[in-house]
Amino acid sequence: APHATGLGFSEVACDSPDAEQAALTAVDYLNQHLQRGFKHTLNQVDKVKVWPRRPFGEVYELELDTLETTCHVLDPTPLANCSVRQLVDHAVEGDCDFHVLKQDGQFTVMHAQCHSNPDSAEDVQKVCPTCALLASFNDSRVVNTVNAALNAFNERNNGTYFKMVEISRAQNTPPPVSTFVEFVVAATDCTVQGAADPTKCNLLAEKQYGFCKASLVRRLEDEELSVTCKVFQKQPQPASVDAAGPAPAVDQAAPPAPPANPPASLL
Amino acid sequence: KVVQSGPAGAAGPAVRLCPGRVRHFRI
Repeated sequence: APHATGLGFSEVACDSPDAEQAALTAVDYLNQHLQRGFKHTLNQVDKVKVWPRRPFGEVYELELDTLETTCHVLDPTPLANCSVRQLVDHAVEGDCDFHVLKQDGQFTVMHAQCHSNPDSAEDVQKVCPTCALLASFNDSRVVNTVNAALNAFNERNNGTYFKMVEISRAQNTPPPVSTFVEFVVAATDCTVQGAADPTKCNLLAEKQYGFCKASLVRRLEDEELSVTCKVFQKQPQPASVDAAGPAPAVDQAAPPAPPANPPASLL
Repeated sequence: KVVQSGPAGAAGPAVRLCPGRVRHFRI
């Protein structure tokens, strides 16, 4: 039974089935509304308060800790199949406050606010003194690696010209000096041969994104570039996109269906 | 914050309600 406080709300165990269901609904909501970066997964329910709601239902006020996964938010892979980014990779963690309404057995997010930060350099170096830390996206080595990787991908991909959408993460390692990047590309209305001026190439109305990982290893006078991209199925443009933040509510009973076909991979 | 520990006269150790379990690793 809820633990009455006399303060208007009740306290329930953070690991109670209802708190867990509310937290999972909240994390689904978070991932559906993230517009860049990687999907997050629930690590811990920090606090739960349950407020009665008139005329019906109750509101779960949750504080959640989340961890970054290796799946980009545009990747249709279900969250359950996404690996958690490990501390040695300099992962990002999230702190979130949610209000989730429970009514008629259904959970609906009413309010969401999250902050995310990379783990501290000290924490990473405590477990791995030689591991690479995250690099700034405007670092010249990062920008060079991303541009070289995108060019290489387009040269091998003899058809549609893919444009840069977002640099998602980047790391520079000590000698042999290497740069590792992860970035998002999208198909345009240009062909590779016809993309003399990429600024004139427009994204397709039916968006087709790809997620790429690349590395540039530098040895004396030699550079070795490697790039792998996974191109996802085309995504119909939603009727309205709330660029300012999360919509006020989402019907968790009807999550968007994943694509019927697995994502195509291009090397 | 004042929290009632349970029904008056209830015996036994207090149950820790929160935070919940760590699912992956502690930050």
